[in-house]
This record gives sequence, structure tokens and C-alpha cells, in this order.
Amino acid sequence: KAGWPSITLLADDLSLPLNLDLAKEAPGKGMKPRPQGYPLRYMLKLYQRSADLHGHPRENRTIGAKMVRLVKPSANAVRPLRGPWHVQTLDFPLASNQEAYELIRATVVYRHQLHLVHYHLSCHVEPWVPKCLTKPFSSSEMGSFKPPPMSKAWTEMDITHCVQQRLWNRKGRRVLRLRFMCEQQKGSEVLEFQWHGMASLDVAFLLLYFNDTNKSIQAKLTQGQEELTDRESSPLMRSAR
Amino acid sequence: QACSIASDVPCHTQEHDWSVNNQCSLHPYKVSFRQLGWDHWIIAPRLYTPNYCKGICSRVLPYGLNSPNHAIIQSLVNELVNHTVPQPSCVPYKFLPMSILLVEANGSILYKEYEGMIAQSCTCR
Repeated sequence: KAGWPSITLLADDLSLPLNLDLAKEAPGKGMKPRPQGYPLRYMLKLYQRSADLHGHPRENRTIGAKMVRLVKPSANAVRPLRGPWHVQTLDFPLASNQEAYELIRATVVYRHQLHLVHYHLSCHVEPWVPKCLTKPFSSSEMGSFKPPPMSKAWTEMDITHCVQQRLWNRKGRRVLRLRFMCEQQKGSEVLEFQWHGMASLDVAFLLLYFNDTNKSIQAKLTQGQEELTDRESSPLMRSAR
Repeated sequence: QACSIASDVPCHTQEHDWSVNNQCSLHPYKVSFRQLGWDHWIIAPRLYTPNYCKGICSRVLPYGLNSPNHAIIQSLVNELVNHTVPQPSCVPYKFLPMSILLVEANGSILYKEYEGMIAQSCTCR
């Protein structure tokens, strides 16, 4: 915002407190239109489960992270029809690494059922990266973390391993590419299916969960100081002095 | 208390009553993100209650304000020694975090817990 130059300059100073990045994140008025549809509803549910009407974080929140970013595909390409299969390639841009935040979980939420006029499709996603480990979302492995309840047509898949190992520590522009594959339901006739309008549909989005590392850095510093003090007071160090 | 330390400082005057009534304290305050010009990117919450601290940090600093010794000394210096040294300032002491749902410039939706967003108590320092 034009009225915030001094604060924006301050926010560039990394030595300043974390909360100043609120001013840094304020986009201009000319930003893209507000997101709508299921991705927005999902995040509103997540918000309602994590904070009250006034924005106070709930004590019993199960989100397990300080920050959750929903990323929509920046580009999608539709492949020609192959039998009953319809394949769409989705690219998710991953923002640059912020040292203050540690990626703790990555999931992809996608439509596993598509009910269009005359067509019923069952869908799944596959990472483009070879040998990338993915698994259906399992809440038992996530401890106290519970995602918001989802609509029946949507499902969630854990791709933390895939993103962390293959993409997250790369330098430069990082894009997660997923294949969104749909098959006409068995028994139905293979019809000439037109993808007109499909590219604009919300079929999948990425969720990145972060925790801030400031506290862990502070803890490490304190621990380091304690270790230094301990070492200095050890008999060995005393005799060396 | 200054009046009990320095015998020439009267304890019960109108000025004293006024300063007691206007002592540094937390004032509830609500503002909408629309008023702040942030409603185009902040989705939730709609209202923000930052609160604020206002009031006089008089020579009698109440115990509950958690003021450091320095504030008490500065208060005495202002009152008894040198008026050009200001009284301590009434500022927030404890804060609460706030969760915000916002839209980033690239269209991503972000849930984030920001520390230090709401003043919960005040102090003189």
C-alpha cells in the first residue's frame, strides 16, 4: 500500500521481529481477484477450527502449524483423450524458502469424483517426479493434527516426503508438477469428452504447513550458550586456562 | 509511594485524584480491516481488537503495572528533581497472538498466526 513505505523498508530488516512481515505481506490493490469456490471454503473451515471470531487462536486447535499456505496451480495443460482416460498436468509454484519457516507437511487436496453433465469421472493425482513417495492421508500418523472435514467429492494425499526430498531444498524456481488423471466410470460408454472449461475448474490444490523456526533458533542459541558455559566451567577447561 | 517518601509531596489533592482516575491502563479498542485499508487481502477476521494503553504514569506507580525500578526512579526524578525528564510512558506489557486468513498477491490463501497483535495489559516504563 502506498501509505506504508517506511514500514515496508523496516520489514526488510531481518533483525526486526517476525510480526513486521504483516506489513511486508500487504499486497497492492491491483492484486488478482479474490479466490472463490472450494479452496476458499476449505481455508475458511480451517480458520474456523483454529481461531475464534475475534481471531484468537483456539487452545485446542489441531492444525499443528503456525502457517498454512494454499497454493493453486499456476498452469494446467490438457492432454488429448486416450481411451477412457483424461489427463491434466498441474504446475504448483513453490514460493522461495523463508528461513524463518520450516516446512513440516505438504498435502494435495483433489477431486476424486467429478460429476459433470452426462459424465461421471473418478480421478486421482500422481506426482510428475519419479520414485516420489506418496500415500493416502492417514490421520493416525499425524498425531493430533486433523484437517477440516472435506466434501465427499474431495480427498487429501500426503506428499510431504516428495516435496521435502525432491523439491524443497532446490535453488531457483521450484515447481511441483502433478498429473490429474480421470477415468470414466466403468460400464459407461467411452464418449468424446470435451475438456472445455475443465481447465478453469478447481480440481486440485496444494497445502503447505509451516512452523516458525524463531523459537527453535532461540532455543538452539540458549542451548549453545549453556554448552559453552558448561565447557568453560569443566575441569579440563579450567586446567587449560 | 512518592508522597510517603518525600514529605513535601501532598498525597490527597484534586490533581492526585485526577491522576489516579487517569492512570495508565488498557483501553479496549476495535477496528475493522476495512478502516485500515486491508480488506482487499484479509479475509478473516473482519474485526481486529488491538486495544491500546493510555494514561498517566504518575509518581505513584501501581503494583499491578509491573513497572521496572527504572520507571519508579524516573517518575521520582520528574516529580522531585527535574521536570524536563519526562514521566515514564504508558505502553503495552503483554500481548496476544492473532490468526489471520489472507490472500497473497499471487492468489495463494494463507492462514498465519501472528505474535504480538493484541495488547493484553499495560505498564509504565
